[in-house]
Amino acid sequence: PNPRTIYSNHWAVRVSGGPEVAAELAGKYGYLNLGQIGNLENYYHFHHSKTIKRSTRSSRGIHNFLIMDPKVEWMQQQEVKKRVKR
Amino acid sequence: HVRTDPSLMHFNDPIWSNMWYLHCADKSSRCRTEMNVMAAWQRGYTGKNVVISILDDGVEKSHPDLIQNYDQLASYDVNGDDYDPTPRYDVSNENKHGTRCAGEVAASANNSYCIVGIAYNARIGGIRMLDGDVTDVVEAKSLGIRPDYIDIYSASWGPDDDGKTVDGPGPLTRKAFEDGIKKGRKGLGSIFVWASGNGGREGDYCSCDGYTNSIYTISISSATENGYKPWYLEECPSTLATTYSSGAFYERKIVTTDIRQRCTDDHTGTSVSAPMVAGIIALALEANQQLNWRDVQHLLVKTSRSVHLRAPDWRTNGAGRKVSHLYGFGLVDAEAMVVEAKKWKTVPVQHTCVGASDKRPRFIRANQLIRTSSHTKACADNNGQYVAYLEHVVVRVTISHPRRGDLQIFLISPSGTKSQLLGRRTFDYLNEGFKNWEFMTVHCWGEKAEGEWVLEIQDMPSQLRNPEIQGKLKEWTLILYGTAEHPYNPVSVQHSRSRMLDISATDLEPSKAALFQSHLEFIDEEEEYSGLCHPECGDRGCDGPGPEHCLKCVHYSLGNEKIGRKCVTTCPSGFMSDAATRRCRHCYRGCDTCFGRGHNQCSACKKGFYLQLDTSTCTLICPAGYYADEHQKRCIKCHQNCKKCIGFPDKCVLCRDGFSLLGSLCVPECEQATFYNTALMRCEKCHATCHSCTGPGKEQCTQCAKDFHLHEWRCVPACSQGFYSEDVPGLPHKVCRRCEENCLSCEATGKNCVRCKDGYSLLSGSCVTNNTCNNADEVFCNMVKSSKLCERKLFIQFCCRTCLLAG
Repeated sequence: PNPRTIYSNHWAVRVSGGPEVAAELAGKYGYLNLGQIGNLENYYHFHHSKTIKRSTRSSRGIHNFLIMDPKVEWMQQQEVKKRVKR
Repeated sequence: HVRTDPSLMHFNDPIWSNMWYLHCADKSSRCRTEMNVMAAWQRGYTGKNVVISILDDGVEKSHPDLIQNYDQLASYDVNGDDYDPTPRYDVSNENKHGTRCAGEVAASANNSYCIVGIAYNARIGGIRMLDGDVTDVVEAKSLGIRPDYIDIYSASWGPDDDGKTVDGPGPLTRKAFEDGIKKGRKGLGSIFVWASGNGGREGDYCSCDGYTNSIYTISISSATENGYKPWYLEECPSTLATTYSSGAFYERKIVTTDIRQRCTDDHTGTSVSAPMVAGIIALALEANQQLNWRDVQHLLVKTSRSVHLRAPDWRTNGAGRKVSHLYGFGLVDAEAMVVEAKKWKTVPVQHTCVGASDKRPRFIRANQLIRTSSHTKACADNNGQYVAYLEHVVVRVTISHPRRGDLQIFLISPSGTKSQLLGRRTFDYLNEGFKNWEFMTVHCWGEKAEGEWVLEIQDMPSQLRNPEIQGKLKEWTLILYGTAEHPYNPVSVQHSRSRMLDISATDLEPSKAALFQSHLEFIDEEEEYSGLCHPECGDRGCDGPGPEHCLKCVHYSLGNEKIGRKCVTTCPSGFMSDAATRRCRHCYRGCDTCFGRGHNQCSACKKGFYLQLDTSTCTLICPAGYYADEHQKRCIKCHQNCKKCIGFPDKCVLCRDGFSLLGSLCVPECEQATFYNTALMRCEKCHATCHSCTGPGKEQCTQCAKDFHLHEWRCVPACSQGFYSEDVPGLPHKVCRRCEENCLSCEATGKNCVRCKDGYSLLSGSCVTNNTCNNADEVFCNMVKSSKLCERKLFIQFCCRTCLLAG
């Protein structure tokens, strides 16, 4: 069988307008904003503690509302990737 | 010309002597110093003011060999979201990888501990990101930690190397790479070094790893001490260069730092090679801090050499550079890197020319080759995109296919350089094909881009497939990267390697020149030698005192022009004396002595190999029907009845068909109810009670005859008291089983007892003790009754008799 995708309870969200807008959005929909993703401007790391940590199904519900928010330009639920040391 | 003299540099680090890939202290063993690291050190470059970070499972910052060069600002714990990259310790030392890689790069020198790092004065940090769920966010964060501060990111991990995975960076990680090369190092571009992959044994191909296959990463592969492909190495055309690494057990390994403040001599895999190159790049950056990310790739292409690395596919590309799918442009050369870096002029700006996508669908039929071509002017009509001289070439393809691993893809450049973009992968049974997958090759580096590019796709089924389901090439696009002008100063292009290594005191910064002038030995090529020659030269002259300086040899010449020759009295182990040419010729791999160079001309084998006399070959594993004799180092034939034996010809563990194992002997299989009598060498009848046996006695039955019962390992006509008879599927006879405890005789099924031992009474088919419970009052008995405990065998001893007697 093909390896199945495993979804985590972390999201990457692209929001313009700075960290305040990102923080406001995270709070509005019940996410914890873990800050900007590395050096990538306008990309933020959101965490949702009430979503199952690892699942073979992508999450819906509240997350659908976030993506529909006009301030959110792009959003992606994070998939757990298999990475091996060489 | 600078001569490296190891005696001029000595370190007190205890494992320095084991660092065979850096120096050659022991003249009697092979020298593998072609990476020329010491020569770069002797020029004064040790990685000072260069910052490297290891993206891995953490770095033990308190390790005595790392603490001096450890840099807090080059470190972060992405898994724990703090600034401490210390690995998580567990009993299996799972998280040792990052610390091992870090030591290779920047272990301190002369601190009496472990080893010497290649850039032993560089700053080293660790980004702990592999000890948790790895996501696109985690990777993107890790690659973007302090890009203006960290010069080199070294990563020795990637998608599974299982030979069936096709995976690469997600959108955020791709963006992190792009941002890194555009903005990192204050606009010069971050340098990402990557291990090419360990899936050699699984037949993996590193083009299926989107990290090593990226134009932004410097993909590094490995060669064994003897210049062979290590068992773990993956091939692909995006590999840029190679370092020595580990190989077979009889070849030397790499030493480095280990967690728990230890040292190790057991670090293997391509993760050995990526940090080595990170260290060498650090030396080049010290020589020239203004190198951008593409300058570094150009330097590697220009200075890496094939030396004695053995690959079947070394070829010279249209720009005159030797390249292979195993080793890229070859073994890195630290000295050449620093020398070139010092005088390097930044290459012209990178142009990208994206060709038109060819969306004409083409079926890929099994066992056939499809060929499609694209003529390109390399965007000559667009100043900002024109690519005259190539760097990376990318082919983006979308293919559907019922079994992806059966596909092979090739790209042929206008100059005729053929890159294998994809090799067959036996384990890749997936039907996912490739969706906009970008295959990358560096094999056309330096060639002219304009002209006809040919894409070839071949489908070679590895097993029976439904002929009605065919693969289909849906779309492909050629993407050319390079420059509009020639990347190098035309004058320097003509420099030979010896010219390239020219050095004068003015090339060095004043402080370094003063420090290292005494270490440099300048040789005047015109000066004639007039001293005594080595005895092995005889009277035939020499240009120096050593056996390597002879003009001709009295006895035998050992070595070659590339690695150097010397005269010897007798040829060493692994060589044969060719009296006709007076040369020591290499025996075949594994041969210690030989009478010819062929694989079947060995007369004794090296350690770990066994001689097979009838074929005169040396093998690691003796074939079926032979055993490996450790004393004689030979494959000895087993007894003719043995299929497999251990230690002695007649100590069989597996027999040929028609024979069966009796102890350690293979004896002929006898008919039913007979056994093989080893004294009389014939089959004889078993006892009448046996179905099969090992001897004539009735105690030697292995199975009982029909109508007999196996009872206490004997065959008896009926079971004795306290036992019942039971059929066992697959056996010709019945078996006597014991009735349940305290039962004298039971029903044929064995479930219900019919007679109990003294002191026990029959209750519901079980024997319960005659003793009474002293705590069985009315309430208790009601509970026992209501729970129906006495109907269950497990609880039948549970005061049931007492409660029943009490009514």
